[in-house]
Amino acid sequence: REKRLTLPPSEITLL
Amino acid sequence: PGLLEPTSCLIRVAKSAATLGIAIEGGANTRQPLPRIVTIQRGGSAHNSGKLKVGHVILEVNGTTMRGKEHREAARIIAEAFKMTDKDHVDFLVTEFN
Repeated sequence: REKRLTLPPSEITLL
Repeated sequence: PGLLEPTSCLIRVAKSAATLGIAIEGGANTRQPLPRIVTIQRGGSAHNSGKLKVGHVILEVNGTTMRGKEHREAARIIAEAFKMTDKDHVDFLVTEFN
């Protein structure tokens, strides 16, 4: 099982 | 370098506009562990430099690693690098590979 499948998506920040 | 070693590239962005003009996603403890550029705004410094691209993964900013940095911390480091008045540019070490 791939670990990244359990990780949440990220928010997006405008810089 | 081995075939599996990602190629990285140092890109210097001059502070040519009032904003940097990039949107990033990702950071430690997310599906995208290093910040990745998802948007480049027309008229921003990044767009003017012509070298940063959507899809670039940011490895370092002015020599500071993005590895292990959560999203907000990575965003803060990039924002501060742009605000710092002692430099007229920001150096990004990027790779096109995830």
